[in-house]
Amino acid sequence: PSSLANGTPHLTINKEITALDLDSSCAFEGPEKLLEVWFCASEQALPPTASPLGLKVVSQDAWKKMLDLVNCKVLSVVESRNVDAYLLSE
Amino acid sequence: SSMFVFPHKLVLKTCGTTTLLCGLPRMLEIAALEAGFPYVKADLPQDVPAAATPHRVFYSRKNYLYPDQQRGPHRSWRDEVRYLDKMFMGGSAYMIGKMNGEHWYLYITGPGTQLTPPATPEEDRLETKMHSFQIPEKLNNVTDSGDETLEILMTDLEETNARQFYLDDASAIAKDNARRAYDLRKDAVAHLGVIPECNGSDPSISGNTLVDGKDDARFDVFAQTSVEHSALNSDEDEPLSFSQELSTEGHTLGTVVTENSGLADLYPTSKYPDARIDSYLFTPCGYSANGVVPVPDDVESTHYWTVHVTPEPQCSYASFETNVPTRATGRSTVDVVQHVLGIFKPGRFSVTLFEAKGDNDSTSAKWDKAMERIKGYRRVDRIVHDLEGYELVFRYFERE
Repeated sequence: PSSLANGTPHLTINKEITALDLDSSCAFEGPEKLLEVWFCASEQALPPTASPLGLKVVSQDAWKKMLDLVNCKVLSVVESRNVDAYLLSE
Repeated sequence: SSMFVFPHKLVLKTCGTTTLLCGLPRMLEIAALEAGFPYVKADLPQDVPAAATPHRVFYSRKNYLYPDQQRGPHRSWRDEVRYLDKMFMGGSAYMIGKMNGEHWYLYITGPGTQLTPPATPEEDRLETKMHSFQIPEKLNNVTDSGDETLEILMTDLEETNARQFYLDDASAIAKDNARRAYDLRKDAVAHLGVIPECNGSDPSISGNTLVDGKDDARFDVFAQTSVEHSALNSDEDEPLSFSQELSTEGHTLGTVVTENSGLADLYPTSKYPDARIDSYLFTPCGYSANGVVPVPDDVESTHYWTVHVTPEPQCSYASFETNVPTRATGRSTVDVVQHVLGIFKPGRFSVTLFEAKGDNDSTSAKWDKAMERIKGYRRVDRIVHDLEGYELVFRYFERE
């Protein structure tokens, strides 16, 4: 979106998922698992084989399929120039 | 749960019985085949055909409350380490904190991580070499300086504070807000004969998308909807009943909670005009929020914060994590910690500050000292780890 060019983040809500009854009654385990995978040392150090956008070139559908393996669904996404923030179910 | 995708790294934080590590092989495959990062054949689960070679990998978690109910490789730290060791060569696993109390686990690989090669014939090894790309020394040595992550893990939340993350409480606040908006409009029409416009931004809505909204945009939409309902019934003394959809919609109520709890003031839009918060309130309780914080005058630099809350008294827990660098905000780490603690008022919490070693060691030492005294709490543990290129400081506090 053009808004990304001037640095304004852009929100998309996944109505298909949020329309479902996301019942948290069975939630019992708050503590999270946290994984951080770096593919190079910084945004400026992307290797020549990589897209200039790096991981940000990857489609949301590809990430959603990966997240299926984790048992998470995408509720909404904020896209910004440097980072896309996915809010997930569970 | 949350995921943050940067051009060069991915952060995935998931709770409950999610199987986070099961997504890792596919993550490496996506990085290789879709984003074009150098890849090799590796001995990974799920038979992924190619896996990008990461620069570094960090995996961490607090000790689980109910480990027996976890699934896949997450039933024990030993299983998780075994899973990771099968994928990466030379990883290091740590347990930090008291074994018989609050502790935290960390698995880390050093710069230039190597994937575990498959036990395959020579011809496949040759193929592996063909796909490999040697990262030039000067790129591989780019410093991680400036990278810092602060994580606060809180348990035993004060019950009153935890209540604000329940749908019933948030819905009541939302209704009050709508009523106030209605009253304002009614007064304006009665006294001035005009219809006041909503304050704040003027978001446009297209399909499922809310475009260019500021942090209070959804609330404006929500308040405006209520006003419009009322306008159709201006002869009535009371506003129309608050619509069922608006009083239960997770994103709408998430925004109400974000504003009401004080999380919206953490990195306020008055100081960070392009900051954006995306939040969701679950039914009947539970809350998640992601914030993106573009640093003014530095379009190259956008950071994140994230909060997840499980407010039920028997397992109350909240986590806060941010990589917004203190140097960019002018706000000290201890200020951020105090702000977050004020929202949840936990009985116990741990703080981990993971910081790339750089030129700011004297500043870090000053903040380190300030972190020793958190009002209302007694510092029980302070453990420092010197990890390849990073310093990790873990602290554990209990209410006095």
